Amino acid sequence: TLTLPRHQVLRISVADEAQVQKVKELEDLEDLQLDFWRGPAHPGFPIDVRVPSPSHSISYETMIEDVQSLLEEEQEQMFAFRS
Amino acid sequence: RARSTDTFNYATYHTLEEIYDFLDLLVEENPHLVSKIQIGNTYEGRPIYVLKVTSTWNTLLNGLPMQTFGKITQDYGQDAAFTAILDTMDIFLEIVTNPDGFAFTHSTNRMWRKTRSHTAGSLCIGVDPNRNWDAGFGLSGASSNPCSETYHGKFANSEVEVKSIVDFVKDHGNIKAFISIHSYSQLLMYPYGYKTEPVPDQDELDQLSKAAVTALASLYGTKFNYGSIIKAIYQASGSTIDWTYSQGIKYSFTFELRDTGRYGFLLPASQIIPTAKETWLALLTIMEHTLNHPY
Repeated sequence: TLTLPRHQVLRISVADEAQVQKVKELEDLEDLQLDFWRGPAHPGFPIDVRVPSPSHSISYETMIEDVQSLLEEEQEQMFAFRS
Repeated sequence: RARSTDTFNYATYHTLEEIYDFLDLLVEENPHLVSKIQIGNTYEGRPIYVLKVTSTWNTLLNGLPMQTFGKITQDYGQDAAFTAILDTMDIFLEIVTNPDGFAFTHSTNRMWRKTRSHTAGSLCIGVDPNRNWDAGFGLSGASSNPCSETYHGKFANSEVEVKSIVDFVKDHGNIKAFISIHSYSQLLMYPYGYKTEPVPDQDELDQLSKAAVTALASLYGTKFNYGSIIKAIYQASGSTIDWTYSQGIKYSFTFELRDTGRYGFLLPASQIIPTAKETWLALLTIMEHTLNHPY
């Protein structure tokens, strides 16, 4: 099973069209391994992206601190239900 | 395996096998109300099922364990509005639209969202099933890169998971409402996604959306936005409801469910039931409108 150690999900706030375009450029850079849960759309519309580690200078807040811990919690709940 | 739908735990996530077992339980417990239809097989050979709920045999319903069949059977015969709907229309439920992706999610990569088909000439796997429909296919709002999460596929309906529903809808020929449900973002949207032009039924769909999200918010206050896909979120081509609308299904909607707690694709299990309950109110509003506005 693929694990996601220290992966975070960031909620990015883009202020204008230029920043939207900037994030779209990031989206195209595969080597960054960004996984967009909610892609860039319009200024004021939040963008959610899973990242291996925090980066970039665009304003963001951390939505999920540790994806893996949530996955493990979900697994534990499912196993508990089965048992 | 749960012994009955009574003992099934609705408040946790389940594997594909558990969900398919649950479908069988529903049919076993409600043979005159619910039937299971296999509409195809996935790329990896898993069956794709649709549940058909029909009141054709409603005179036999009194003897059924009503409390065991979730909201639909609970409300049939109890809730006047819903009873009228089911007395007139069948309801089809495709619980798992991407079984291969779902199984892969639970076994290997919880973040997986695409199908599992192989693309010739690429090491990347899978297609976004909501960019693979024959409506503005391949235009802006989908990716031609097989490694992208929004890869539209080689051609419209290239994914058997999509083609199976397409064939089912065409074969039925009389579907009046089609609702595609996704997580997350708290949106209720109608066509179009691939162009800015308003749909011919824009005013009615917008009013109905407003009524539906109002009903939804009445339970827990969860706020949803609504509008056409392209205006409410972003341009998306080859999407499901643009195709269903093009087939003459006026009441075509797509839901992005609640994001309370901001966990995105990892909605906490504690929110499954509240999400289902509030969403049901919106679904009921759309179904009731469909019943009262025949076309």
